[in-house]
This record gives sequence, C-alpha cells and structure tokens, in this order.
Amino acid sequence: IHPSPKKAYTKIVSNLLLAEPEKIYAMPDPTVPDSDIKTLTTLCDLADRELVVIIGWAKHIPGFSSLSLGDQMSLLQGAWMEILLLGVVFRSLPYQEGLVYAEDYIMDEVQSRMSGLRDLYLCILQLVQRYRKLHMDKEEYVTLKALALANSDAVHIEDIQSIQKLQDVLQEALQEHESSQHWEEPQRAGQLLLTLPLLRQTASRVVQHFHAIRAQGRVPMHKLFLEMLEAKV
Amino acid sequence: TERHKILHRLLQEGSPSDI
Repeated sequence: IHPSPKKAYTKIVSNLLLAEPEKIYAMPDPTVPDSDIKTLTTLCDLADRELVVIIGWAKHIPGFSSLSLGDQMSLLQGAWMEILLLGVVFRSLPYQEGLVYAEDYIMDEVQSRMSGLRDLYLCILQLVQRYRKLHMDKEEYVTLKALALANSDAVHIEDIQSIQKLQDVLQEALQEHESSQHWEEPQRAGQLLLTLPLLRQTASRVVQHFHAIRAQGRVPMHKLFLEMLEAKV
Repeated sequence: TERHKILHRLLQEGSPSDI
C-alpha cells in the first residue's frame, strides 16, 4: 500500500525539520581587540563552518543525493548565500533590532556600520521584516530553504528535469503544509514564494560585498568560503 | 571540479559528522 500523496508531502516537511542542523556559534576570539577586521573575520569563519553543515544538510533533502555530483555542486554554488541568509533571517525574527548571525553574535545597526556593513544590514533587515510580516513558521522556513537550493536557474545544470521534479515535490510539500496549517490564508504559499526574488537579490549583494573584501586582502578567509565565493563571479 | 575540490570532497563523503 502506497501512502497517500498528502502524507508523503507532510513527511517531506517532517524530514526537513529533522534535518535541521544544530546551532553554530560564532565564538569571536576574546584575545583580539574589537575592530572591523575582527568582525569580518568572525563572520567569514562562521560562514565557512556553516557551509560545511549546509553541504551535509543538502544530502538530507529527498532527491538531492540522486542528482549528479555536478548538479549537486551547481545547486550549492548557486544557492549557498541564500541558504545562509535565510538562517540569519529566521534566527532574527524574534528580535526587533539586530541580525542574529549566531546566538552569540547579534549585530545592530551601530556595530554593522563600524564594520562597513550598514548597507547590508539594512538590506537583510528588509528581508527579515518581509518574513516577520508573514509570521513565517519553522516548517515554512525549512521548506523555503530547500526550495532556494532546488533552483533550476542555477548555471551549468545537466539534468534540468530532475531539478524541476525536486522543486515540484518541495512546492507541493509547502502547499500541503499551508492547506493543513494555514487554511485560512489561501495566498500564503504564493506570498512565501514571492519572497524568493528579494532573497536572491540580497544574497547577490552580500556576495558582491564579500568579493570586494576579499580583493582588499585584509580579512583572512577559509578555503571552502573562498571556493564558494569564487564560484559566484 | 579541481577548482572546487573541498565542495566536491564534502559531497562525496558520508555524513557531515564524519568531517
């Protein structure tokens, strides 16, 4: 007996919830005095460690591991910053002011300005406000994160059909969640999907900013972070 | 692949806890 499609989609969201990684802490070096370089170094180090976790997380998305290695790489190279940003956004939802890069690393506008990150702070805050207005729940967050990864517009995709299928399954899972948990808001799935352009635009601005920081050569960056940055030229 | 060897390696490895 096959499970009904409804149950299968509910199971996808439950699996995505189970696949959620453990919290990662920024752990800024207490022996180094505060400076813009220290902040940027801490953020790049945090992103590098989160990337390792994101790669492991992607393998838990149903269908991802069946894609060719090349397509798995292309999807991650295309969406990593969107995935990182969604994490920051979700963690920041309960806070009125400040971006929660990690539970031990919350930056407000003043701290962001001192590190040359005020513009990015404002852009990311706009994204936070968009999701806060929607009262995004955890199920929606994990499904949107998987949808950001399953991006058929990513460059160098070999098997577009498989990625389209992955996208359809995730979208159905989101729709199913909405009709069972938010049935009084029939537009909700659409509203959530319509946040993805702003997410992509913001991710692109953050990547550009870190490209510029990299070009200045004052901030040490780990290899995986550099590799992913280089993939987005 | 050569340019993206860490990503390649991490995808080929088992669970993230092995890393």
